Amino acid sequence: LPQTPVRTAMNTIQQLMMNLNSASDKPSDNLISYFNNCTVNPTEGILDRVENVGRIFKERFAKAVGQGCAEIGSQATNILIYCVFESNYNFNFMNLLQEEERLSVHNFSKLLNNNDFHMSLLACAVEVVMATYGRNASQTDGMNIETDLSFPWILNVLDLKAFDFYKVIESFIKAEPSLTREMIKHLERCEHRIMESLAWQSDSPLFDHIKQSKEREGQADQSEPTCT
Amino acid sequence: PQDYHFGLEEGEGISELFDCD
Repeated sequence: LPQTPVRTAMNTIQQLMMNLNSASDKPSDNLISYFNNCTVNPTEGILDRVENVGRIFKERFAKAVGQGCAEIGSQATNILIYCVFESNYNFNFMNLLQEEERLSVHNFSKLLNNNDFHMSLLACAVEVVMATYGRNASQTDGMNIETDLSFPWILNVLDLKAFDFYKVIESFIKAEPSLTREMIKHLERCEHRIMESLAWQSDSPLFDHIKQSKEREGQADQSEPTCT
Repeated sequence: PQDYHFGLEEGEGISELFDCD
């Protein structure tokens, strides 16, 4: 059948729902073994953080969609929360596998206790579902959203720096084989938008990043004897 | 995914990006 915008939308939502079928809201045994390898076990912090993000998102989403769409809002929220759980843990596990192979490290205590990393990952998972459900829902049942929920709405909701969100996108795409082509293109557009404007806002961590790499370059120059 | 432009270089990953290496 020819792909109409509505049919594409419905396919994407169906794909998302299929992903959720295998959703689990608890970390897998493999992932728990990584957590147990950490100097400081991150399990409690991760579970608390996911619960907090779910609560904050629920409030802000309900406020944004207006009372008229409360039911769709709560449906979307429930889908979102489960997808975030599954995506979060799945990504963690896949990413740690890659990092373990790449760095030959087994103790990821620093990374798994890094708040910016986890918040960026959760925001990325939320953005995927929002982009799938939000835009498509408005196409399919004319949901009248009072606030624009498209990117970078989630960064403001979670008080997250765009540059930190940018850092997880590529690894997220690598670790999440079930992402649809549309979703990958959407995340790539987010990347471009961050690099073109959002990352250059005055309080962005990008400036520290540039400063530190310049300092590292400066040190590298000094360490070379001039005669070479 | 073929049509995504991976930009991380060799030796760069999520651990380095978050200064957790």
